Amino acid sequence: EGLSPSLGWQRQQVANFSDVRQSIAKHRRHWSTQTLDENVVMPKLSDEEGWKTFCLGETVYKATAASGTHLEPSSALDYSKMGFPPFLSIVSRLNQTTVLALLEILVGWFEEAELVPQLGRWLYALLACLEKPLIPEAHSIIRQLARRCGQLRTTLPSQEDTRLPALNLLICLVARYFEQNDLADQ
Amino acid sequence: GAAQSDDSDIWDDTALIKAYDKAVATFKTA
Repeated sequence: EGLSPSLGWQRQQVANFSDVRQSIAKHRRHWSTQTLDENVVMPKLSDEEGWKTFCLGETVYKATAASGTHLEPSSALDYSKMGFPPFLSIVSRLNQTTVLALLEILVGWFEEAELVPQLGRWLYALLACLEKPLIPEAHSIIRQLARRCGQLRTTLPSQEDTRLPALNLLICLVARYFEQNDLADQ
Repeated sequence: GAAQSDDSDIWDDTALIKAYDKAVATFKTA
């Protein structure tokens, strides 16, 4: 109670998200053919550790893996430390198999971790690229995501917590846009 | 035309990141 989003906000997010998906479809060809900077080396599909480092950065991923100590980023633009954000030139290159595999990797990581901004952005971007109708594996992964968000939300100390909007956004998109209605906030 | 140029301004390489950040920034509780 007090942590759930308003219905108006949920409706607005679903409408905006639908527009975002249409724009991705419209611009995908353009962005997928743009040359990537030479420092952007996308991991192979099977390279789970590589993808975690690519999306979350060494600062988040390797620090979590190494007993919770935090590595200081050397620069705000050092993407190997901070992770690559979901630039359109990157996500437009991902086919559905990769989108789903990456969702599975990041949702699996999230089961044992906090919601950091890098993760929120990537989860949003991957949901925006996830084609409907969903295949059963996709259903299962996004439901796991919404449940984890709900679980984490119950642990927040107040509605001022900076993680609350992101958790509610992800729950809203899974439940309302992807029609997992039993998970929706009323 | 103007609409096309507006659209390409919005849909730069960081468009998804901006869309996410905007959604989070406008959050309202019930």
